[in-house]
Amino acid sequence: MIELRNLRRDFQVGDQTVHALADINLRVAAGEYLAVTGPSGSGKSTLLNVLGLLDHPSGGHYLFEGRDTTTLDDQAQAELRNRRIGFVFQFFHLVPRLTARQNVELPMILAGIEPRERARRASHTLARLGMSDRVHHRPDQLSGGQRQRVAIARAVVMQPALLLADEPTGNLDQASGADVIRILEDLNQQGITLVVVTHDQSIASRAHRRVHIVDGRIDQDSGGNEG
Amino acid sequence: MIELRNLRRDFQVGDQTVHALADINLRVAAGEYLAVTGPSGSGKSTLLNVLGLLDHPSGGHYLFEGRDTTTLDDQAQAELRNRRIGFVFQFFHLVPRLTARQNVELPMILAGIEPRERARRASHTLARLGMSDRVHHRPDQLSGGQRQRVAIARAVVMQPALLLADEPTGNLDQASGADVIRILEDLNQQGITLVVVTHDQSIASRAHRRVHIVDGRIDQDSGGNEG
Ligand SMILES: Nc1ncnc2c1ncn2[C@@H]1O[C@H](COP(=O)(O)OP(=O)(O)OP(=O)(O)O)[C@@H](O)[C@H]1O
Ligand SMILES: Nc1ncnc2c1ncn2[C@@H]1O[C@H](COP(=O)(O)OP(=O)(O)OP(=O)(O)O)[C@@H](O)[C@H]1O
Ligand SMILES: [Mg+2]
Ligand SMILES: [Mg+2]
Repeated sequence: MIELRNLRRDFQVGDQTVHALADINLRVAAGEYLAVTGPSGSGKSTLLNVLGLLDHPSGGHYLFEGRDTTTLDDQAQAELRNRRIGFVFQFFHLVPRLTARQNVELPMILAGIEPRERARRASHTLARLGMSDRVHHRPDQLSGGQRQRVAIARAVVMQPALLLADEPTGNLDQASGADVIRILEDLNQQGITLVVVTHDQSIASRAHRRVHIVDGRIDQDSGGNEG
Repeated sequence: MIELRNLRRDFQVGDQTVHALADINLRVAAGEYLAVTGPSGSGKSTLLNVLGLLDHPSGGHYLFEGRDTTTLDDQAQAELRNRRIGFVFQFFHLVPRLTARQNVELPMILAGIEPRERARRASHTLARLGMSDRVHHRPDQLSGGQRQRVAIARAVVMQPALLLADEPTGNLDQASGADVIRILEDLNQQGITLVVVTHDQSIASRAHRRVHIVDGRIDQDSGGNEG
């Protein structure tokens, strides 16, 4: 489903070039459950941003379901992103003026889903994340972990083909974190491809496959279904 | 050093009142090392914001070194905050337009420390946090864990009497997190009062005392030096 070939991502800071990703080769089959680990600053979020079509490679190729994403125009990329990919950001990126529920409804509004169905799905997903009593709070009226759960709800509510989660339990206690992982794993059981960046070894050990990144390169890969 | 008496903090959301903190009674002696734990949404950040003079109680009293902070005017509170209290925010609150090093120098600029001494201290603290090669990056050019380390550097560089840290390792891998805890504990060894909010049990277990918060109340307190 995903193929990264010789993928490179550089950033320019003054006259310094940061090689955030260097020669990444990775294949992920549809339905896989992959954990991405590595030290702070190693390139995990950058990798996820490329996978989520939120960032472009500086070199190499990203094939999504066989199509070279570098050949798609902005419109086509946006469409692919909105319909096929769900993203839980490391720092959530919720819309400040919208309530928790409105934030979760947003992708459904963009997909043209009608109001009653949107409300039903948003309530259901927020309830599963223990957020029913905070649906009308805006992000600045929520705790850190509550914002994180709204971000997760927004990412999963469309049941995307590919779900990318960047440190989804970073601000959660043990119990809330376990609920989140259960929800993500349920979606994977239903066939959704799941890529989770995490610093939590207990979460990484639950994944079917582990990829460890160091200084922008894959240092270890416990092995994909495609080998 | 710190005394909270019948402390209450309410938030209003529409016609709903959220009792974020309810009847908190807590004494912390100078030099103590306290971990604050509890479920997501239980009131930990709210407690820390009150302790850091970033928020006012709705009821009850906060005595800092014997002085009732509720009787201090804004100017006096700001002065106390800048000189005596260091704060690591759950979401960092770095100044977007300043580099990592400039962000760390900011409290020293406010305290009138001269440029060469500021530069020396900033470099030293950032080096201890493994950030020497990122000193000229702005926050948007840093990874999540790198931003967190800059926030920590800024909080500790003034060697405040009271250091409040809200989930300081939430975005860090095991090794970076251990470095951070070592730095905080070194400061505590030097006499700084340390209050750390954390979801990480391995960190909470290192503290000399643990306070567990549930629904805005202290559910367990493993005991202060003052009883
Ligand atoms: N916009 C940018 N400009 C310059 N450098 C950047 C930029 N974004 C990231 N970097 C650098 O690229 C490297 C990889 O960053 P990335 O955010 O992918 O790390 P990460 O593995 O997610 O780290 P963390 O675990 O701390 O979140 C880091 O060293 C970072 O400083
Ligand atoms: N400005 C606000 N307006 C309304 N409610 C608020 C506001 N800030 C916090 N709350 C509510 O107060 C409660 C305590 O919030 P707080 O941020 O202190 O929790 P926390 O223990 O730090 O949680 P986490 O572990 O998720 O960071 C939460 O239920 C939250 O929804
Ligand atoms: Mg990251
Ligand atoms: Mg909090």
